[in-house]
Parts: sequence; structure tokens; C-alpha cells
Amino acid sequence: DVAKAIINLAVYGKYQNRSYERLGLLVDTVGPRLSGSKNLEKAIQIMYQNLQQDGLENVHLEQVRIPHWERGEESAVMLEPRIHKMAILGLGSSIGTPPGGITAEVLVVASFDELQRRASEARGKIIVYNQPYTGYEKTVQYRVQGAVEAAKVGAVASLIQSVASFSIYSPHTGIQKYQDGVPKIPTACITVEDAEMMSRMASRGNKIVIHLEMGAKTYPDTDSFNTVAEITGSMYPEEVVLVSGHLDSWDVGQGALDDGGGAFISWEALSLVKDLGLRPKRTLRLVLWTAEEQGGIGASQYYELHKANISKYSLVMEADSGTFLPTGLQFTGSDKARAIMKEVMNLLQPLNVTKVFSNGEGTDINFWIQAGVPGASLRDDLYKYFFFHHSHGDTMTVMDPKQMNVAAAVWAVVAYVVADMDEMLPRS
Amino acid sequence: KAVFKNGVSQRTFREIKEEIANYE
Repeated sequence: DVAKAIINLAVYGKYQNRSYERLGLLVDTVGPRLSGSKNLEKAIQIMYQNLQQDGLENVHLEQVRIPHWERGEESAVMLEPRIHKMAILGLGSSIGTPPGGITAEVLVVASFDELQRRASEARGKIIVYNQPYTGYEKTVQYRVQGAVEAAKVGAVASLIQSVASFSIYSPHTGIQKYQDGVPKIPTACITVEDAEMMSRMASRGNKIVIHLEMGAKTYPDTDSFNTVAEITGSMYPEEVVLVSGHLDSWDVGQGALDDGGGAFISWEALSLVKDLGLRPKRTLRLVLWTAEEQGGIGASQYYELHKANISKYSLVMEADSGTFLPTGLQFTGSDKARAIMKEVMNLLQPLNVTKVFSNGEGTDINFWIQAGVPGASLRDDLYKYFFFHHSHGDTMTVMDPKQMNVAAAVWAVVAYVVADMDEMLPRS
Repeated sequence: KAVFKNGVSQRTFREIKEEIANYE
């Protein structure tokens, strides 16, 4: 009755709400945990102690070099057609403006195609992207590529409608990328409301002028750590089921949703197994990644360090898409492995979370999945996720302890059973 | 050993299914 015991302990028993309470203590104490920040360093130290005090095994830190970018002071004011102070968030890796800022006329476009069509109008202007939200994967391209595409046509800065499915005047930050050979221009996200307003103004023929100041700076890379803890396997200790989330966040809100929840249900999975006195046949390894938000930096270096043992990884798991009410598991692997995962998920019938979806993925586990290791990610109710993602609204207030309990139970049952089965998951 | 040398399990899916059901 292992699955039932895990579910009972996590959802109804003594340790219900534990992952929520543990997370609240960390994020209320430390706050957001930007790559390269003192906050992230402090969070890693606290987690190292927490995992040791929890009685987990082989608790250690694995060194990683990570980027260090800081946004500094930033502001944007519309000067024409009326004075309007705008909420902005500079995008990760953006350069700052020159001292005194940039004052320029705006060109509003709804897409990269429109930018190309109107390239002759773009020189010397601030490009405002008012792209519609058509899902995260597609829309995020404007955040990541917006500055490069604007710079290619001679713009001096870019302001991008936040990648958010809902807005109450909230800017949402995130990483952006420059391209070799293309001038670097300052870039920030603005609110959905302001982007849409400027689009309306432009369509009426209004001239729009914005003054933008950004103090963003990139500093030399710095040392950080992936945080690792284990329950060592009883029969095949060299074989691994990896359970993970990332400990870093952006520098706004509390990083509770992204990805405090994922990191803490992953810790909870090991805690539940340990508290029930269980020891799977192969090792359950918890990894709390560093610098995921900068492009999976910690995970990339972990992969380089450990890929020689790739044949020993039965399953890699990451929770980085919220810990709201789970609907199932996303899974990538061979047909045989998928059939096995369906049987494993049947153990979660008491929670009515039995579905196995396609496309197990995560920035931090994709290295392994692409190399043929079966991968799983938590599938949950994403309705509210992009309301808060990368914004000041990413706080404990949006987290739900009962939903985290269910997520932790799902995570623990899957991790334990796959780690304890007689054989590793079959590969293609 | 957890995985046979050729990487192919000799067990039937029915056996694996029964094993998993034991965790219920």
C-alpha cells in the first residue's frame, strides 16, 4: 500500500501543507532569488542546511558559474501625446540606457512581420511590440527576440507587451537574448494595458514619444551551486531517478510560483519517502537547479558533469510549470516506457490524477531527454500561472497549500515507484 | 541487474503491470 500511504501522509495526514509552509518560510525570509544575487546565495545556504536537518543523504553543493545581471533603477514616461508614467520591467541581460536616458518617438507594431514591412519607419525609434498573447511558447519569442529584431532595423530601444494571459497593469520580466553582429539596445516589458493603449493612439495618428531610463548592468559571472540531496538506493545505488525544480527566480515578487513550488514539492517527495521509512532500490536524487531563468545554466553544467553516467538515469523529473491542482504527468519516452508510466499513474486514482500526457519537458531536464533519458514534468491547472509569472505578483498569496499537497503526492508516488521497480524504464 | 546487458527487459508487460499494481 505504498502509494496510498504516500497519498495519505501528504494530503490528509501529519505532513499535509508542509511543502507550502516550508516554501513560505524560505521566500518570506529571503525574497526573490536572481542569478548572481546575495539572495540566491543565501537561499542555497538555507536549503543546504534544511536538507541536512531533514535527514536526507549525500547532501552537497555542486559548483556552477552563473551570470550576474542587475536591473538597477528604471523608468519610462510617455511625453506625447500626454504625460503618462509607465510601469516597466527591464528584461534579463538587457543593457542600460546611456546616462540621461533615451527620448524617442515610438513605432507600434503587432508582429515581427509588421516590423519588417515598416522597417523604413523604424530608424531612431523605440519599437513597441503589441503582439497578441497566443500562448506562452509562441508569444515569448517577442520577449526573447524583440530587441534583436528592432535593432536590425535601426531602433534605439524596444518595449514589449508583457507575456501574460491576463493583466492588472503588471509588467512581466524574463530573459532576452542579443545576437552577435547586431547592436545591443535596451529592452523592457511594458503592461498589456500600455501596449494596447499605444496601439490605439498610433492607429488614430497620434505621435507618441517616450523617455526611457534603464540602469541595467551585466557583471562578471559568479559562483553558485546546484543543491543536491538523496535517498540512496538499496540495491542499485548508482542508478538514479532525478526529481527537480529550480531555486533561482527573477528579482520581482517572491519566486514562490516560479519555481519555489516546483522545488519544494520535489524536496517534499523525498521527505515523504523518508518519513514513511521507505528506501527505493535505486537512488532518488533531488536537484535544486541554479540559474534556470538565465537559460538552464546550472542544469547545463550538471549535465556536462554527469552525462558519463547517462545509462544510469532511469527517469528525470522537473516541476516548473506551477504546482496548482495536477491533472497528470507529461512524459517523453519510448512506447514501452509510456505504457509503464500509465500503470504507475493508475496508482494515483485516489487523487483522480491518472493521465499521462505527451511532451515531458523542462529547461533543466531537456538535456537528458534529448539524449534519450525518459523525462516527466508535472501537468497542472495552468489557468492562473501566466497571470503571475515573472511579475511582482509571484508571491505566496497565489499558492494553495492543498493543491501543493496533491502535487507533492503525485510527484512522490511517481518518483518512488519508478525508483523502486525491479528494472529501469526502457528506452527507445 | 536492473537492466539486462542488451538493454532489453526479458519480462512481459503483464509482469511489470502486476509489479506496479503491488504499490497501490
